[in-house]
Amino acid sequence: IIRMEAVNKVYDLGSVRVEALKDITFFIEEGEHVAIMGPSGSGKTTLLNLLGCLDRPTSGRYFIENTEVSTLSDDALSAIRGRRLGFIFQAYNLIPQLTVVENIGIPLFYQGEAERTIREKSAEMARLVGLGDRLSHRPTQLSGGQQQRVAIARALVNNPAVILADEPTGNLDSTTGREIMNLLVELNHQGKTLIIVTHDASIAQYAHRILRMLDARLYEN
Amino acid sequence: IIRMEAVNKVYDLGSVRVEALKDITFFIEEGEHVAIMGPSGSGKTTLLNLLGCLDRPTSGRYFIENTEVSTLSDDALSAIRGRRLGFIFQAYNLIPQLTVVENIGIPLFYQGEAERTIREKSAEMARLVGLGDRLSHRPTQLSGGQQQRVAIARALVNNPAVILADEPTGNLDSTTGREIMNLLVELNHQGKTLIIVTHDASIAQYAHRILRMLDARLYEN
Ligand SMILES: Nc1ncnc2c1ncn2[C@@H]1O[C@H](COP(=O)(O)OP(=O)(O)OP(=O)(O)O)[C@@H](O)[C@H]1O
Ligand SMILES: Nc1ncnc2c1ncn2[C@@H]1O[C@H](COP(=O)(O)OP(=O)(O)OP(=O)(O)O)[C@@H](O)[C@H]1O
Ligand SMILES: [Mg+2]
Ligand SMILES: [Mg+2]
Repeated sequence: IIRMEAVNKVYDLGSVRVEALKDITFFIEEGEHVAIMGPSGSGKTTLLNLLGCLDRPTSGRYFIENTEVSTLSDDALSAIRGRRLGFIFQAYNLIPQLTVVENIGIPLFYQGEAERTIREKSAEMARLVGLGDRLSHRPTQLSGGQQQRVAIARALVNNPAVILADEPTGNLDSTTGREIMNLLVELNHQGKTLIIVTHDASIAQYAHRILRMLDARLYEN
Repeated sequence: IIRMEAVNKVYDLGSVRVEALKDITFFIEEGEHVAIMGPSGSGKTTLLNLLGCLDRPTSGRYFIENTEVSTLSDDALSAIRGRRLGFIFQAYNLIPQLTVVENIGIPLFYQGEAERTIREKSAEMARLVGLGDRLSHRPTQLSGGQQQRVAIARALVNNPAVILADEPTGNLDSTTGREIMNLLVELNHQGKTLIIVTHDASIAQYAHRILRMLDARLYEN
């Protein structure tokens, strides 16, 4: 379902130039559960952002279902992101002015779903991650791990085909982290492709396959 | 050095009322290294914010070196925070417009130190946490774990007597996490009091004593 060929990513902002991805070539099958591990700064978030169509390679080619992503317009990319992908950000990216339920419902809002459907699906998703008694709170009224769970619920509410998770359990205790992994593994068993960036070996071991990043390069065991 | 007696904290904002801390009584000796563990939402950050004088109890008494904190003016509290405390925030709270070096130097800037001293001490602190080649980057040009390390460096740059750390290794790989813990343990051996909130048992085991939070209450083994 996903394929990269000789992908490079350079951040070049004049004063700053960083080669964040070097010669990345790999593929992921539909329905696979893959973990990506590696030291801080090795390029994991940069890779996940490219996979999630949030950014483009500096060179090389990236295919989703055999369509080269670089040939797609911004609108087409946006449609793929909205319907097929669910993204859990390392920094959550919650909207401070919106409640838990409203934050979770954002992907459905962009899909033009009915308001009542959005509210019901979002509340159900909130309960699924243990936030049923926090529906009206705003992000600043939540603990770190509760904010992380809002980000997780938002990524799943539109029933995406591919779930990309950047350190999804970093602020969760081990019990809550296990509950979240059981939820993600269940979704994988239903056929969703799962790509999880994690520092935690106990989280990576749920995966079918572990890829490792080191200094902007990707290695398969 | 630190003592709490029957401390309660209630968040009451009309539509929302949460009893975040219930009847908290405990003390920490000077130079101790204490870990605080507990499930997501149990009150750890709330407790640490009170310990760090960033917030006040709803009821009960909090003493720093036998002075009751509630009797102090906001200015006096601010002085304690600036000179005696170093705080590593769960969400980092970095200033987006400032570089790594400028972010780290903020506590020294508020203490009125000379600009050149600030720059030298901040650069040295950056190198100590492995960011020597990222001095001019801004937070959005850093990985998650690099941002976390800027927050750590900032908390240590003014040589505080008490270090309060909220999930200081949540976005770090195990090797970098160990390096940070070795740094903190070294500072503890030099006499600094260390209070670390963590979900990670492998981080908590560095401590002399582990306190546990559950549903807003504190338990000692
Ligand atoms: N400003 C606020 N208004 C209302 N409730 C709040 C506010 N801040 C925190 N809470 C609630 O207080 C409780 C304790 O929050 P706290 O941030 O201390 O938890 P925590 O133990 O640090 O959790 P985590 O491990 O997820 O970071 C949570 O249930 C949270 O929803
Ligand atoms: N906008 C940017 N401009 C310049 N350099 C950047 C930018 N964003 C990231 N970098 C650099 O690119 C490298 C890779 O960053 P990335 O966020 O992918 O790392 P990571 O593996 O996710 O790290 P972590 O585990 O700490 O989250 C880092 O060294 C970082 O400093
Ligand atoms: Mg990252
Ligand atoms: Mg917390």
